[in-house]
Amino acid sequence: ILELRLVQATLFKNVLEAISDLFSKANFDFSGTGLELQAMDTSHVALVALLLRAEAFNHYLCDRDLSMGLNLADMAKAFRCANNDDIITIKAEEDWSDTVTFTFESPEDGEISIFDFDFVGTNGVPLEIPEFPESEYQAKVRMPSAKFMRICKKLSSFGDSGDRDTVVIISVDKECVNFFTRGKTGTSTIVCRQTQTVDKPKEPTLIEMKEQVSLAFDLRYMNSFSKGSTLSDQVTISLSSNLPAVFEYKIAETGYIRYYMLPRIEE
Amino acid sequence: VRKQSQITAFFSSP
Repeated sequence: ILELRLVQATLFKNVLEAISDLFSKANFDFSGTGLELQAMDTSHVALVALLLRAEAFNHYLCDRDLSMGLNLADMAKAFRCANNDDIITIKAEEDWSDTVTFTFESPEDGEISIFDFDFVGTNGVPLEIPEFPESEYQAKVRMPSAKFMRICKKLSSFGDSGDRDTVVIISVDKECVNFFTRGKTGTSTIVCRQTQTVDKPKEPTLIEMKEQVSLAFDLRYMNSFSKGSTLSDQVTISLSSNLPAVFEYKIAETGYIRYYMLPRIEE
Repeated sequence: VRKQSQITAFFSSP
């Protein structure tokens, strides 16, 4: 039996908003530890991995590991009907081997909405994701997630919006991280300096650099990743020319959402 | 031209 309860729908609504535009299906793995979700976009360029530990839920009962593929577009539609303070219950029973039930209950008027989702095949997930040692990354940048989202939006408005292949070059050099893109008739660079934590202790931009690094990424994907900002105040971007970049948002004390993408390589 | 590799080139099925 699987039975989970969250007294505020917000967390799950935000998770779906953070992944459903880029990823159409996801694999949900429930175990004693918690929920582990993985999804790949249809081009197999980006991977998202989410962990929500059992403690993130107000009630968590999972007596047998359960893995299910679910359609994220359908789920996002259902969750858009849920209010932020609705109580969510997630239930699956062993004899219903191919359905999971999500129930939204309004604490104010007692209205209950019930959605049954059929399991679907997933896009080749889950994959094995090793934890790479910190030392393998050439640079790490931590900044407010709202700032990262703003940077992506600025770059998108400059780059030709009709061009799906706008590339952003992220360069880290000492105490600066630069975001560079080329539009039709010029270029745009956004420079972020490491900020003094004394001034704004809650919103630092921190740069750890082992060596200078300059990598190219697809802006369209970065824009989607920046939607993780509803889940965390800070984003950490780990960069390496040999490893997939990781855009990580920590979810309070109870988990994380990590987006992985390889840099584009000059041919 | 910059080529985009698939993430599956790096991570594999368990």
